[in-house]
Amino acid sequence: KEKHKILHQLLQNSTSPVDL
Amino acid sequence: LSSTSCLLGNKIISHLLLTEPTPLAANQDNSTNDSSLRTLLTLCDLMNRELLVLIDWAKEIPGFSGLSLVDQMSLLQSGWMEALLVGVAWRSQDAVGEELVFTGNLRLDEAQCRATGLADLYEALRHLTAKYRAMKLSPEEVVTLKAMALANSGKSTPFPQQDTDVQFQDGLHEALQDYESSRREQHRAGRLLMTLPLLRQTADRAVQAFLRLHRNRHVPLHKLLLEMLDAK
Repeated sequence: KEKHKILHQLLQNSTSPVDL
Repeated sequence: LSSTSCLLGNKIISHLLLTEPTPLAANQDNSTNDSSLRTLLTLCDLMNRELLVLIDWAKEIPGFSGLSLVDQMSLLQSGWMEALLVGVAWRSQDAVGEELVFTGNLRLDEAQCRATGLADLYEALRHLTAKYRAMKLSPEEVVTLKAMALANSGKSTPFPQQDTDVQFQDGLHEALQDYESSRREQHRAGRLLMTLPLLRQTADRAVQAFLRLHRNRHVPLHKLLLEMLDAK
């Protein structure tokens, strides 16, 4: 996680799941 | 195929079309007098910003947010270049002089690619572009192919896949099948899937090219781009 911390942070930003 | 799955397929593709990001514009680098290096730095800056957009785009693919964080990271780390190159190959289809159209204001011909150390990438991407051009892809197929490239990019492990992984892949596959069935193109979904290995090869060559430039010629790269290249 430390090695890929930017991606980890960007993905952790809250997002609403798409409901189809 | 049931009418329900047909409807769902169309909804997924409609959603992918709707959430397809607007192409970014390149910001011309002015930090050096070396014009080849300037072109390369302009391209790397564009790719770094496109990566940010791509990560937000991935979250919008139906099923992606249901994956574990580890799986989301793994798919993006493996498939980001493939997803970006689908767009480049699509935009380069009708380019004058066989240029690679990275974005509207960043088009590189063979000589420019050679000068920037990207001759290998040029050749691979023109090959992919020719393949897509011959297939006359529709916008629906392009957005679905891009999502499938990402969904299909996970590392193969000896462990059984999680239900969420399978559902994510199956949902996109079904959407593509339903779309092609509605166009009475029975073999088209299979033909599109058979282009994925070429896309992966092209992306691998692209990653190697950028890593070479960074390691051998010490081309500075943005943090996110470097992190994603390193993950490969």
